[in-house]
Amino acid sequence: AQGAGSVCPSCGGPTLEPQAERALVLELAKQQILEGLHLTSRPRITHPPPQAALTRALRRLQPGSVAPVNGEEVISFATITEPSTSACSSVLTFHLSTAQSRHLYHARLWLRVLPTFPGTLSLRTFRWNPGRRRRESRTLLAEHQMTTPGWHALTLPSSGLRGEASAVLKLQLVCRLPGGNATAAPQWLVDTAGDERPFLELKIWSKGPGAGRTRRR
Amino acid sequence: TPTCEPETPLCCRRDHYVDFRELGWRDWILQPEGYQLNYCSGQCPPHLAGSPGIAASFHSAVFSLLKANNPWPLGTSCCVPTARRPLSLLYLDRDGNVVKTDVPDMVVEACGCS
Repeated sequence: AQGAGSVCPSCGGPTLEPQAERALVLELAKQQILEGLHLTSRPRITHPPPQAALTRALRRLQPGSVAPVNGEEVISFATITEPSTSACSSVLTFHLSTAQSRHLYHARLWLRVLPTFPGTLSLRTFRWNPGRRRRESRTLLAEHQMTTPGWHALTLPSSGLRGEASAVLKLQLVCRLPGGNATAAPQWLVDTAGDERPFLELKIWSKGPGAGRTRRR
Repeated sequence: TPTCEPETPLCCRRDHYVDFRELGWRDWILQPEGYQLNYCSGQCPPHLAGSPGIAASFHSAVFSLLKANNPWPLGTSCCVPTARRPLSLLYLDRDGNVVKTDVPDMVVEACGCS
């Protein structure tokens, strides 16, 4: 504060030139934020979500909702990697990090049912494990009935989605129409591509349940 | 916390705003656009030791014992943060997921002399 070459009022070290001080402050800011987020370097975003999908998803979360204490809230957008295995089935793929996969405690699947579907839609959601034997390849997570078109938030059991390693999470949606008609094409029922793609809304402990308490003790 | 002008020699909070654009991080930090990287600096003469703020903490209790049992002044009193608040961040992780979290103790709210 007293010009170059004089002594810092607090630590007694030499003051820096304004430019060097600014560069130091920016470096400190980077370190502080990376440490706060438990990251070693800034993430390289190779597949950013489409802006429209991002804006729409953020609007869907509770407006003004606060991130869980000692935790985080995650939105993970679905990608469609497998062609539909049957006329009324679709596989959604999500990419979660190890920590997200291990410590999630609340999960909702948001998807948009198109206005063209007829009547009540019964949708079963399976966790799909392609590497396993046929009988174990999928696990029923939940079944939902939807009677109106538009966006729906389907609560899924978090225990069924947790995993120990970084997870490529695959969910298989199997729908059943009124009268058991299964010949409808999936994209006809659920919008799985573009800006209206489904997404997972997850709540996650950042260090596992109860970490905060441990620190207090 | 007294208002801090650059010329103020005493310990106080120095407000400093960092825009994430300056860090080149606007692509992965969605909100906010920047944050207050405040810091504490300034002199702490002996009569200010332990004030304000820290005096209400266990640090001050220990410090009072030290003062009572040792010749005063004991070393230097430093200008340190006495109150901080979290920073809410919305950012993209490497998988393209949107993460919302509160990072604790990120913004210095007040300063005092230890």
